[in-house]
Amino acid sequence: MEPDASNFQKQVSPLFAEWYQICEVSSGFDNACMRFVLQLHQSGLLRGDDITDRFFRVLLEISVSHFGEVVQQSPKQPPHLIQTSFLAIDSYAKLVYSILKHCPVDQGTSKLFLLPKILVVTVRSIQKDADEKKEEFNPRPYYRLFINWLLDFGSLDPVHDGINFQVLSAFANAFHALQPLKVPAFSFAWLELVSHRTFMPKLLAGNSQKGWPLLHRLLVDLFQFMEPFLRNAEMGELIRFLYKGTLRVLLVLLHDFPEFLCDYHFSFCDVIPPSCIQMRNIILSAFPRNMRLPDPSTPNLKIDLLEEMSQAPRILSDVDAVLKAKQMKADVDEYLRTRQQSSPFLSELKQRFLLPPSEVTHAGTCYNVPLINSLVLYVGIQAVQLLQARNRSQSQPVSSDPLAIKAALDIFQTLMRDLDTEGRYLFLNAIANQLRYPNTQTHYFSVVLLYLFTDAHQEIAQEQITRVLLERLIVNRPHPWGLLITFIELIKNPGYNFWNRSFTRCAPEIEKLFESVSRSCG
Amino acid sequence: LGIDLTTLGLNLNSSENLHKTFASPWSEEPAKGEPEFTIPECYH
Amino acid sequence: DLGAVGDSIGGAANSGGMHDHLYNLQMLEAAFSKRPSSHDSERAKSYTPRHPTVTPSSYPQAQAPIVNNPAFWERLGLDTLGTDTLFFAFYHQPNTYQQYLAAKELKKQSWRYHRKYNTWFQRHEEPKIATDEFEKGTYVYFDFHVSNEDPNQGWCQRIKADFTFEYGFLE
Repeated sequence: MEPDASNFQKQVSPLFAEWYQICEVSSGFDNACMRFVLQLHQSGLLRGDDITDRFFRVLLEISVSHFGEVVQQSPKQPPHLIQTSFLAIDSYAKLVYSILKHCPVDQGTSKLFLLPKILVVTVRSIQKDADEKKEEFNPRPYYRLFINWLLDFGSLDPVHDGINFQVLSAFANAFHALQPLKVPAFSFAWLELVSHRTFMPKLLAGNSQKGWPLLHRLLVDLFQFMEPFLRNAEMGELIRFLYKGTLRVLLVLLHDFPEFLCDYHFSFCDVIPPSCIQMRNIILSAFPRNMRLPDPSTPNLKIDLLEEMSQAPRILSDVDAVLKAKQMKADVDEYLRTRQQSSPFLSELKQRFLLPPSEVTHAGTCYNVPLINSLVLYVGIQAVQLLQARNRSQSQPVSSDPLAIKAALDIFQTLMRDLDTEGRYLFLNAIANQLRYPNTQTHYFSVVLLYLFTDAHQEIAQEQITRVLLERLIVNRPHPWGLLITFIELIKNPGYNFWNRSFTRCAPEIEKLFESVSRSCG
Repeated sequence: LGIDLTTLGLNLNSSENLHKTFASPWSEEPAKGEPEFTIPECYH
Repeated sequence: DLGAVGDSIGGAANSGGMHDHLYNLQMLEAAFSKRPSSHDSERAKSYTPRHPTVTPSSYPQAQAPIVNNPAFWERLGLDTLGTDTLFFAFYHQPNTYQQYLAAKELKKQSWRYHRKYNTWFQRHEEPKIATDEFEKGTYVYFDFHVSNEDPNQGWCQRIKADFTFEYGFLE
């Protein structure tokens, strides 16, 4: 095969035309197909080298340009014409599938060794096409190509679980490379592919959850793209459309795969802006399917006695990664271990949470939210582990709370005292993000939040704690179970003297709001 | 205040999995549900 | 890469190959009008005959939707005349949902597909011998009867005595 571009294309086109004829024949397609694949193999086009890349890239370009020509002739495509515009793309998709199915491979090489290479060629072509054409870029032929492949590869013999996961992870990597932050013009097609019923459920079901990190990464890609647009509550029509599409995907996950949302809640909360309360509530409301949640408004509900409250939640996100990245983990561990009052650790905390001025605009806040989230949950996990160790040992009287439990409270009290209103709001959000289904973290942070309410020296802090809870309750459902039981405790338990706080009556509508929310909480 | 999530076209009380008929993030209609079937090689 | 999200919101936006906020919005707007339609993910659903022949327009020009309805095939299974229709769909509509439904119905009627002979067999009586590997006995099988003098050539059912059905060939 001639390596130079124009000749190469001239030699590839007739091969594609020949393939197209084969797809059209009636019986004996299989034999003709195998002969054709063998012919390609013998002509050295399927070695997996540079020629192979060029071969697939030229075929893709021919297919996409065919789509463009058909669409150009009749922009308003009636449905039956849609099939016509995809003829070349469908043919190309089928050729790739047939090659992977029939191409002879050396002993020990995976049948699918060409798939990652073909996907790299496809991703590069899409990125190049999108960068060159900008607003003129048309994602539909590429969307069709991936849909064809997902349907074809999805029909692979399920026995070869390994093959299935190989295919799924190859596509997941391709979609990650095509994430909206990299190819924004592909965003709608991208989310449709990632959430497609032939892809997302397969990533999550089976394969002993090996696909979970891949979907987690894709959802983080989506949230990172949307985050700047979602920071302000009012959204334009376009973002609202994308936002509602995202809600639909999250609702499918909440309904069918709640454990996935449970286990990755921490990293999702890192990239969902604080203003997206309902979207975040969907994730925080997820609970394991085998769990039955007691009605939070049950009179005299003893949540401490719930068995699940003593079980630690599974957290698959990397909780202390950001602490490590900011060289804070060692200091936190040191303070939890020694609770050394002389150490500057506590007094420096606020400063370490502040972002460098250069990043403030981009991040939309002066604080490093993932760092605050990471510190809060990391400290909580350490404290819970020690509390559980102490409860197991029983021998120690309650007064001898291990140092670290008190040290953890020191950290939280310091943050309540030192942070400004914005910082305190983000800190309280980090705590409220742990109020989920019954588990040790929900229990611990519910107690901590109520303790901070009592311990607050200024009413503004108590008002802020109330606000963080209330704004999560007044949005449309769903509402996380842990949030409800915390708010109910706050308004019911006379110990918090809630109703005598002036801010509960600071305006008639606020008063009505508190009454309606407390009614809806039973 | 968010939106009423039951108006997004998904039957959140369904006892069946939603993903089988999830058509698209942009559509309120369930997928018509291509019949899921596989044909053993020897049937060709 | 799969770990925590990154050390500040939108962190990825600073890494290579990313665009700024405004560009993203412009591209999103452009993409909105070209987002996939529901037809974009539909395979060519109607059964496209490989060699379409022109038929009078009064003839049905597309398959009746009922052929996609499993209940239609179950009805055929109950009606012996329908069994031939099941075999017709199985042998003449390869690689389609109809073939799949016909095969499912035949199996329900106790027919078993022999992978080596590509033929459906049904026990004519309890097998004389049955082991873990095979069974042997008299079977009815569905065959295409080809003979010039015989006017009623075509699909037929025959009896095969002393046939050994090795389970290794059972689909």
